[in-house]
Amino acid sequence: MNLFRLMGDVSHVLAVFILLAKIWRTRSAAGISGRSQILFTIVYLARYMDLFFSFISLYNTVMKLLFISASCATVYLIYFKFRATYDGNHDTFRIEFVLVPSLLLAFIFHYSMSFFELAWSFSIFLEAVAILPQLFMVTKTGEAENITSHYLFALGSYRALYILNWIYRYYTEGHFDPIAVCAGIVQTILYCDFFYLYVTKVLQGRKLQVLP
Amino acid sequence: DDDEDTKDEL
Repeated sequence: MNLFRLMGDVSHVLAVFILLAKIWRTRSAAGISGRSQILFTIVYLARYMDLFFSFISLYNTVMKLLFISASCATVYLIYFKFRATYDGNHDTFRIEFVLVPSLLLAFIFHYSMSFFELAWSFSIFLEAVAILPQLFMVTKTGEAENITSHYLFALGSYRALYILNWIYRYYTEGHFDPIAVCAGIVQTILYCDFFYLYVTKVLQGRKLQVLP
Repeated sequence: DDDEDTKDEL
């Protein structure tokens, strides 16, 4: 555990809670892509199956359980409790366009040909693109509420901080995980456009609006 | 050991 990794995890947890709190307190899922949240739930369920057969640390276990339960709760709030407020008309990104390629990539790039390793690879690739329905929705509606922007910023920062963690680990431990690193770089690149808008607009007190 | 390293991350 190094500082970058810890900051990455804090940022990840923060993102998850910002989203849950936003939906809960406003009693509304408006502007939130349920499809992205379903993809994230699939990511966590596929990646954290090792909860059943390997124990790494209490921190690791608690975080895994937290991400699984928070993402399930988010999906529940969007599709059940506050379903009436969910903006399904604008949430139209076809998730098979990210599910199928992630699955194919997992069959090509994996560390061993076992079910759990394939599921792990699949989850890494899927996570990289799971935000696409949400970004697509923001583009389609042309704007995002400030809290949604904070959520996206925290979520994007998490993988960017992981990249610093991987650089640090490479130099200090010689640790290198090509699948996670490549997917993590792609994931971070997807947020770059958003990061720019966040810094130039949201941080200056304006609403995030996408130019047509 | 290397495997453990990888799976230590979230």
